[in-house]
Amino acid sequence: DVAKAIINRAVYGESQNRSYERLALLVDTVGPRLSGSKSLEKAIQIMYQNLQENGLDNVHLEPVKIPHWERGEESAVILAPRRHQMAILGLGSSVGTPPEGITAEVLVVTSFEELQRRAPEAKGKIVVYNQPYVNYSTTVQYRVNGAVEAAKVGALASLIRSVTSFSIYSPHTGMQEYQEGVPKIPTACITVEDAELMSRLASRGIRIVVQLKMGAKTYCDAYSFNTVAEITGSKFPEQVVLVSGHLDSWDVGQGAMDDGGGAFISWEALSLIKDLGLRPKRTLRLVLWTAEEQGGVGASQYYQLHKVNISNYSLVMESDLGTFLPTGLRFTGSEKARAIMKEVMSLLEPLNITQVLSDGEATDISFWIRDGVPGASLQDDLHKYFSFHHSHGDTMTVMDPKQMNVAAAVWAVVSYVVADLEEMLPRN
Amino acid sequence: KAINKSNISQRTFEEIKEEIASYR
Repeated sequence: DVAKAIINRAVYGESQNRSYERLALLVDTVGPRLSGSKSLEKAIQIMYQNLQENGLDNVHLEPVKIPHWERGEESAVILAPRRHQMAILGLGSSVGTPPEGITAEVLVVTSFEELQRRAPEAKGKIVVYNQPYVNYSTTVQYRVNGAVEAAKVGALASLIRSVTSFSIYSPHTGMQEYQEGVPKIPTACITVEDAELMSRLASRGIRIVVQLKMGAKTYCDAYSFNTVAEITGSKFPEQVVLVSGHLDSWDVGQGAMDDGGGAFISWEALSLIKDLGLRPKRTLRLVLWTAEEQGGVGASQYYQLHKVNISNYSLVMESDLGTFLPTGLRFTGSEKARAIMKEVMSLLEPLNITQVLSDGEATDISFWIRDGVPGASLQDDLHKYFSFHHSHGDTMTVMDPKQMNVAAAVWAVVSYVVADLEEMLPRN
Repeated sequence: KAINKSNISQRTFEEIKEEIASYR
């Protein structure tokens, strides 16, 4: 009755709302936690103390180096055909503009293909991408590569429609990349509403002029830590089930949903198991990653350091898609491992959450999954998640304690049972 | 690709199913 005991304690019992309350305390205290920022390092120190006070095993910080970029002051104004101040969010690693800003005519396109077709028009302009939202992984290409593709055809800057499934005039940020040999131009996201406004104006043949000012700056890499805590295994202590979320966030909102929820239900999983006096046969290792938003920078260094023990990792788990009411577990692994996970998820029948889906990848555990270790991620309401993702709306107000309780219960049952099975999960 | 030490399972799927059911 272990599964039932975990579910009862998390959803109906005395641990109810604990992960929500712990998260609220942290994000209300330190706020957003951008890579390289002091608030991120403060959050790491607070978690280091929290995990020690929680009496978990082997609590320690593993040093890594991470990017340090700062947004500075930024603004964008449509000067013609009429004056209209736009809400924008510069993209991580973007360069800034000169102090006086960049004032130029706009070329609006809805795709990279259209940009190629109209390349001769782009020179000396600000390219505005009004790409339709398809899903996150498809549409995020415009945020990541928009500046490079615009620079290749001579543009001075790029403004990209926010990658979101829903907008109430909410700009969304995120990382973007430059390319060797391509001029680095400033790049920012604008709201869906402003992208569509400029698209309509352009479709009527109206000339649009925008003034963009960005104070973005990149500094040399900063020191940071991945935060680690364990429940040491009783029989195969050298074997590991890794359960994780990331502590860093963008510099908007509170980073409560992305990925405070994932980090804190992962901590809650260990707390629930400890509260019930359980100790699985394998070590259950909590890792709270740093600098995930810059492309899994902390996790990549953890992987380099620990891959020597890859044969001892039975399952790697990261929750980084929100902790609203879970609808199932995303999983990547062999068919036999998938069949076993289906049995594990059947233990969650009391919550009616038993689905095992595909695509268990998440940025910080992708290195392990790429090299054969089974991986899992929590599935929930992605439309809601991407409505708030990387925006000022990512605060405790979007979080729901009851849904977090259920998410923590799912996370705890899966991680504990796999950690306690007599054998590790089979691989291809 | 790395394989885990006990990749050769000693147990049938039915045995694993029974083991997991014991957590119910």
